[in-house]
Amino acid sequence: EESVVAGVAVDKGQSKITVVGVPDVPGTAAQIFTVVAKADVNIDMIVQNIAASKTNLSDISFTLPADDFKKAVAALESAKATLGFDSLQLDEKIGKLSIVGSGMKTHSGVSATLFGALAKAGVNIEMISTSEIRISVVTNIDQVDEAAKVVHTAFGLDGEAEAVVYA
Amino acid sequence: EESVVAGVAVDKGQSKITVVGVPDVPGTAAQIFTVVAKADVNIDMIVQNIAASKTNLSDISFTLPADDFKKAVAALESAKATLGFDSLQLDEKIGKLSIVGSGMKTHSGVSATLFGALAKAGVNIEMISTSEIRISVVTNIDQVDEAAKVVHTAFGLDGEAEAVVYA
Ligand SMILES: C[C@@H](O)[C@H](N)C(=O)O
Ligand SMILES: C[C@@H](O)[C@H](N)C(=O)O
Repeated sequence: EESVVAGVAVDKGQSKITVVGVPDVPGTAAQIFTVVAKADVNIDMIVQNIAASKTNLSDISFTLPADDFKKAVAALESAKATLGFDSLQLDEKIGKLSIVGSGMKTHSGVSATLFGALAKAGVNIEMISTSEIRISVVTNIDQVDEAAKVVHTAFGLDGEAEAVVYA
Repeated sequence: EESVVAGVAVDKGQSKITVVGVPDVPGTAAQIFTVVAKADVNIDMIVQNIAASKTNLSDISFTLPADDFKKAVAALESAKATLGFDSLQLDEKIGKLSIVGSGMKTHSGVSATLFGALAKAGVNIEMISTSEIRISVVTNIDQVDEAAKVVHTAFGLDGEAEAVVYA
């Protein structure tokens, strides 16, 4: 199946929260997101990688509208004893850049192109999350507009498609 | 915007590779996925969380068709010196469970329900990756069918929608 990259989306309206050092056992993720849901917080991306083999602890990150940031942090802090995390790693302003398209399940070449363009521009990739129709990276908010330009060029989208920019 | 969960998808045909302990600097992800692309490997999910603050090292995981597993491992092992990773954490058979729907950007309640159902069934969540239309978790392959049942029930999908099962 062919991969098609249709456009680039930039979102500069989000924050990121990482719940650091949680036990990799059933119930952990449920507890965290129940706390967040009860605080009436909207969520965009959730990213969790495998636990560290030595510690059996994992980190769970999520992004959310900047307007919900303080509310989410407060809810997690007050539940700290129950949730048992080590710390929260917070980033009130992040850049989220996505390439959107289709057939990206066969997309190792698409990923290599995206990551290569970012690397050449000196943009560090803080988080990666993908689906068949979207490859998203989190970057420093000050680098994301430049990142969008180089990614447009890398996929030959200049002059054809505008970056979709969210406030 | 309302969140709608339309169905549950189970995929038992994938493997997972984690490239452990890579420097969190521009170029790392590009190099890894260039090696993978050159090996002509198809990729499904890529998951990378933020680096560990003490070490500035990150882990990059990806899932792929089980048929591509050996080829991908071989390519990464032979590029080890260039890529500079600590180790590869390998899982030749994983379960991937997804809930598919729409409007899941406002989905903290949907995530809480999904993770809660898995927790109650004693299914450990190894990785999480989300988009507006899909929330995916990686589980042990032996638990994923049971996981699909409890998730169906949790979202009231019993009798209405069949789990979409990939070989
Ligand atoms: C880390 C977290 O995802 C845990 N494994 C759980 O199942 O809830
Ligand atoms: C870890 C990896 O994503 C690195 N930050 C990069 O930009 O390539």
